[in-house]
Amino acid sequence: APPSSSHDEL
Amino acid sequence: MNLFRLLGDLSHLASILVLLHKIQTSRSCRGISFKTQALYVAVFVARYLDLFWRYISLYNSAMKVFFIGSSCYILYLMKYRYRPTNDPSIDTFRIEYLLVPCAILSLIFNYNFMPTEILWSFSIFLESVAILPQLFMLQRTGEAEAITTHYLAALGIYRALYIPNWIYRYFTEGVIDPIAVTAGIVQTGLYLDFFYVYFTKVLQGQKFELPA
Repeated sequence: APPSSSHDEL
Repeated sequence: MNLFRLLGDLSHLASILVLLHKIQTSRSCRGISFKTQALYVAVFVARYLDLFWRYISLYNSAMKVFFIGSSCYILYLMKYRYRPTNDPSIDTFRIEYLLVPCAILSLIFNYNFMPTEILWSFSIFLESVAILPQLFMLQRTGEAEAITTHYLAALGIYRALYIPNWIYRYFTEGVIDPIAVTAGIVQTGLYLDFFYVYFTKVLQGQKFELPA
């Protein structure tokens, strides 16, 4: 998974 | 999910409902930048097509479908049903000045050099500046209907609320997303002038008018 938390944000 | 993000998303949802309400009740899209709306379609399609391969929650998927669907519907209203009320001669911002730099930035700054991640970064960068044609148009005409300013305020509040959401997530989950945070701060910053006039004039019952 990409090291980004915002992929679960809109 | 935290309260800041939920309220932010609801504000985003509200902004689109306000815009639809404005267009439907006045039977006009006067004062709305077609270019900004077209950029939002590009933003939503580039970012939310992941709903075909990444499931997060029913809430998340439903919102994505709504944002893609409603933004396309608004374009349809502006381009076809209420076309005579759309005045391209005042919607003159050159969007290639936004698209090209965002495309270049997304090739440099992304979390993985693959099409889906580059598209994600592109959508984040593009969203941060997509409002510029609309603000530019407002600047040119110097005034706006109250309902149009409510739309813009809800849209600005949505992004502003994402900032405390990231601060909250940093302290509770220990995560930070530099791309989203940087673009989000820029995006919120673009609204500061507008917010100033909105809160000091429109909410006091005065007309939205920019100083000459």
